[in-house]
Amino acid sequence: PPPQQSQPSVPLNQDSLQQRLQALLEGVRNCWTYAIFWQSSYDYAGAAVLGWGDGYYKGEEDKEKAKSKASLSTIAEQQHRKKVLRELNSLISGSTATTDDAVDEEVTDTEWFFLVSMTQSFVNGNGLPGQAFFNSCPVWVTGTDRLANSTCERAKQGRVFGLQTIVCIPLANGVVELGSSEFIIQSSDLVNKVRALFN
Amino acid sequence: AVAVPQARKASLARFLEKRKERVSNT
Repeated sequence: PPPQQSQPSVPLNQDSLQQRLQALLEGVRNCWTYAIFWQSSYDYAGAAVLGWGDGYYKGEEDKEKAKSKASLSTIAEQQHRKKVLRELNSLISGSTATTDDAVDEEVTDTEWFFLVSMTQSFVNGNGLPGQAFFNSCPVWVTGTDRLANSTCERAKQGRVFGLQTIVCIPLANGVVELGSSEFIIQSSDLVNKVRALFN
Repeated sequence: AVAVPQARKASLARFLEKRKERVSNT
């Protein structure tokens, strides 16, 4: 197994994860839209699985641009997103009241991508996070062309939802993924920062 | 109805809360 996976993995609780994800995005120079920690575990058949650990959505620097992009999605798509958000809101708050303005606000593409991520998992080296974990090597995909032409479904999906950069950094017990609607060139500083914060 | 695994509820609640803040700030 890759050396990083052979280290004992220390489970992080969700508060601690959230603090680290937030500290990461607030502490770096570039405009990252979100950070997700994919937690490693094993399925019933013993296959390595990366599933949702926690995530922090910061949003886009240019909120007006993000909004105008969201308005390019079809009316039906926006209605669908708002309906899902309303249902999730009810589920969390335990109320069916829909007087919340936030629920009726347009759901941007990157917000939707982040939400959909909560339902995803990656088995045996699949997807960008799986690839990074399996090879113990960061994956850095920048540019709409590279995302669109990637063999990974998540990269293609990211491009469709307005991302220009997706980075996956493997750790002993999972993967930190960062995404941005900006074009961000590779930097070892970020990789070091993630490792220092999470390992 | 939407089924959300318990472990993801905290993330979701936080996302919705932050979204509320973002919307009220614009």
